[in-house]
Amino acid sequence: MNIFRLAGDVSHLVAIIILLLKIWRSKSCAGISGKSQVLFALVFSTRYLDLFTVFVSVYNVVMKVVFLALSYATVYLIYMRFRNSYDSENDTFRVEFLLVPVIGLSFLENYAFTPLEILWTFSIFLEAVAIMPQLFMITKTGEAESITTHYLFFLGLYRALYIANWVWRYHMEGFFDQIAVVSGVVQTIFYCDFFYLYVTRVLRGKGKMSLP
Amino acid sequence: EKANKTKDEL
Repeated sequence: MNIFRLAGDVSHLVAIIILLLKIWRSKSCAGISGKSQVLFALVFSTRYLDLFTVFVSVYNVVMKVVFLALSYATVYLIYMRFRNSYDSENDTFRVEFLLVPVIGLSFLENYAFTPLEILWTFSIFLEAVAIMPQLFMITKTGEAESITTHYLFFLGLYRALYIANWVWRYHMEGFFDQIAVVSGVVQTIFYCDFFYLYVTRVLRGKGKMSLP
Repeated sequence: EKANKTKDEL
């Protein structure tokens, strides 16, 4: 464990909690892409199956359980509790355009052709694109509430910190996980455009982030 | 080889 990965995991947790609290307190999921949240729940469900097969550390177990619980709670709030505020007209990204290539690629590119390995690889590739429906929704509505942008900021920060973690582990431990690193870099690149808008619009106190 | 390596990252 290193400070970059710890900060990254905390940033990831903060992002998930920010979103969950926003939906719970405002009793509405307007502007939130339910599809992205379902994809994230799928990412955790396919990646954390090793909870039942290998014990890494207490931290590892606790964080996996927390991420699974919070992501399913978010999906529950969006599609059940506050479904009448779910903005389905704007949450129209075709997730099959993500799932088909990700499934195909995880069968082609993996470390071992075993169910757990393929599911893990699937979850790595899926996480890289899971935010697309949310970013698509923001471009479609032309704006995002500031709390939603803070959610995206911490999500992007988590990915950027993981890249720092991999640089650190490469130099300190010679660790290099090609699938995770390549996919993680692609995922982080998707946030760059958002980061620019976040800094130039939200942090300038505009409140909402309205796209040009 | 890498498949057996413990995946310790979240």
